[in-house]
Amino acid sequence: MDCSSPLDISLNLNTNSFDSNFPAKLPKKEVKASTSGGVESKWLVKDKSASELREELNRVSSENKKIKEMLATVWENYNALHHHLEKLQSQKSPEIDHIEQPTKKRKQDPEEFLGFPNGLSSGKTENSSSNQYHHHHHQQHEQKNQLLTCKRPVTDSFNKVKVSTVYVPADSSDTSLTVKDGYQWRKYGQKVTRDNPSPRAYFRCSFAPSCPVKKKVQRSAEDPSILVATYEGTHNHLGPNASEGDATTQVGSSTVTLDMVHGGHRLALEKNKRGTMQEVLVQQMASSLTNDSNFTAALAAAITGRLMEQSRT
Amino acid sequence: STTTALVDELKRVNAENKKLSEMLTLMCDNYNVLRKQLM
Repeated sequence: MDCSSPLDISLNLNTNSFDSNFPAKLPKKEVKASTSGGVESKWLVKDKSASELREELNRVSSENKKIKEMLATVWENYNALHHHLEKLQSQKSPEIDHIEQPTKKRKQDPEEFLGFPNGLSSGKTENSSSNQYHHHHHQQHEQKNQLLTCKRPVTDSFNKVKVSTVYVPADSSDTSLTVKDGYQWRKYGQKVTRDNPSPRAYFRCSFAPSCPVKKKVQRSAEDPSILVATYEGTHNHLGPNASEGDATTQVGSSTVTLDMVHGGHRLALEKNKRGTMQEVLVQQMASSLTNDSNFTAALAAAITGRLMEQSRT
Repeated sequence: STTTALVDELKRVNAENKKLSEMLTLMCDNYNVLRKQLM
């Protein structure tokens, strides 16, 4: 199914042709083969004729075939929906998705997730020498494998990770992509991205795997003298230099931007501000002192005494 | 003996049917989880 087309999320199982109690529409919790109970009782009827048994067998076999078809349809639809969902997610956060791919591979046991019954899981069924059995068994196993390949906990990908961004000025000759933030990091990868000529480095907190925080560092595409560090997650431990103002303690806000892109201009403005502040302070001190009559008198006396001393010598 | 073989085969197919039905139920559940995520 083409994911780009508007997705039809109904299963479209052709249940009309199916003569059992399968639900016409999903969702339904109970899906039962209608014959389970009926056949059981028929086994117990000793005097059941062979022709009747054959008839019953044919009926159950055809039902079996239809269930398999339905299962294949559901699997196809599930797969299509799954791809569609992944596509949507990757559109939302392509970078995060890319990084998390290796961890997705370490998924939980898919059989566990699906909760397949043990008998099916181990592929063991009753013994039979007929070719039909082997064919069925093979089909069943194949379908199970097909199902397993598309499984993973769908809810996992919806866990939100706190992301914060920090801009740090750096020497353009320095290629180490190191951002000192008080934590120790282990580099685990580097790649070149389409949108930026500088490579992007990936770091994990040195306390990994117990600490889930990851860091990406890349030079800004606009200004290569700026390093852009993106933090994902929150440290679950204290940093070695916690007092040094580590960047990830500010994780609460979604983005922390230290705007140093126009650094020179900004610094000049800061200097001007400081100069103006100092002038104002000096003026305030001067005015408060001149308003103080005691201070004026003391100052006058000191000056006069000095003058007198000078005239004596 | 033919009847016994038929009964055995019937048992086997029936058990397979049951397991396939369970798989289908699980598949439907998973499908619905995905569908809810999309809605």
